[in-house]
Amino acid sequence: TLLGFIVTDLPIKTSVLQPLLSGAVNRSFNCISVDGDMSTNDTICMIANGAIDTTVIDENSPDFEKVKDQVTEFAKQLAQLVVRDGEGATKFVTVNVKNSAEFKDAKIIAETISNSMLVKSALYGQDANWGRILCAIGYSKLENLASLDESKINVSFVATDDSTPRELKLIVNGVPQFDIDETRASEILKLPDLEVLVDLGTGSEECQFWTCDLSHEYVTINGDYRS
Amino acid sequence: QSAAKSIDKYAQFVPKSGVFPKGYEVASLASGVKKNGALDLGIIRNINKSKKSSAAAVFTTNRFKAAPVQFSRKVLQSRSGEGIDAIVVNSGCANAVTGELGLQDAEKVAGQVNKLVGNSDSTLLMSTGVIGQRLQLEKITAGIDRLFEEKKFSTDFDGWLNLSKSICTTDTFPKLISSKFALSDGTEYTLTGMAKGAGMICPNMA
Repeated sequence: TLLGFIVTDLPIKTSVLQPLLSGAVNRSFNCISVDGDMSTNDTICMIANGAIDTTVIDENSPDFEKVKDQVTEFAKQLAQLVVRDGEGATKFVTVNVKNSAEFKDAKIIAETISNSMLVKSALYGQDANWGRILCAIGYSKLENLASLDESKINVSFVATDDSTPRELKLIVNGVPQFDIDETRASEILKLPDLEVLVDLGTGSEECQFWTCDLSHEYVTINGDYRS
Repeated sequence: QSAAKSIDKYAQFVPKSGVFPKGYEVASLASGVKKNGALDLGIIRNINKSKKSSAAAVFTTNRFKAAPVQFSRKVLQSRSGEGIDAIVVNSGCANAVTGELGLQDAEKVAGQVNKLVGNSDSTLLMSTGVIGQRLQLEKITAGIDRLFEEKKFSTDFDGWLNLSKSICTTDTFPKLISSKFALSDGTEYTLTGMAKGAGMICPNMA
């Protein structure tokens, strides 16, 4: 279950707070997955008590966009901590789907990759199994193929430390790179933080999803949760 | 190996200090719901009286919404998001799939806190833990009384950290972050956030 709250001493108009929070959650807590299961209790709430003496923030305030962005970035930080603590997780993985024709398609694809048990198992085993990533993209429940053109798709692993080359291309314009540098792939997959980059090449929308690997420990923890 | 990983994550991600927004107090204790005697009940309350608070929330879109979800959504709707002064969190029992009795339990907990803070319909609830079990109401109501009678509310770092621990279940570390931000006229405000979650995580809240 995900529970959380954000509190602030800034005065924010009640009618503005709900869309502000919903927008922040759609780019943060609604973009995380540990195991693909949705709880009966998930709740994020926010209270703004106005304890500091300043003008109430509403949609016409000069600082409205700034506050909205700050709350969104703050929510992302908090959401990412949940993924870092995913049951049994040894890796924090950013799935970045960019250059999509539609945002919703980028999100569906990012979520599908993030929920694939086979992708997550491969990440745990440090196996550069790009075929599973492509497979997950292929069965994503897209309404149509406006965002997905197999001749334009690029998939890479991206290192999150300072090592180079930072990006290891696995698929270029729909063509698998059969001669990938396995040593470099192995180095990147050993990192505790890594990124899977999917460039759809069909537009300019993007979505980031955060997930973790799936380890033996997950089953140990959940095999006897109730008893 | 697993323990070693937990210790590393705790050291890496749990802050040792923080800045917290004005006008809030927090308290927590071990009510006895969790079998290991760990913190399992917490309250955050708004004590600022200069303005009515604004509140908003997003909830699970799971068809089977737990009692605290149904209850809190109703409170927010009835108050139009205004004047929410407390959030009660409990861990160990999710009060989910508990039907009418679960809703009554939720109402009792919130009603007790409403009385203690002196504001009706001003309390939201969050529960986490095992699904399909009723709240151990006696332990929770006794715990709430103790928090108020023994004046356990504080504004310091330890208070906030303990509150974030009280909502943990299989979490290996509490998730607490806080930051100061500046508006364009230089006025500073603070955001503090806490979360729990380690498994059953793929939310789609609205």
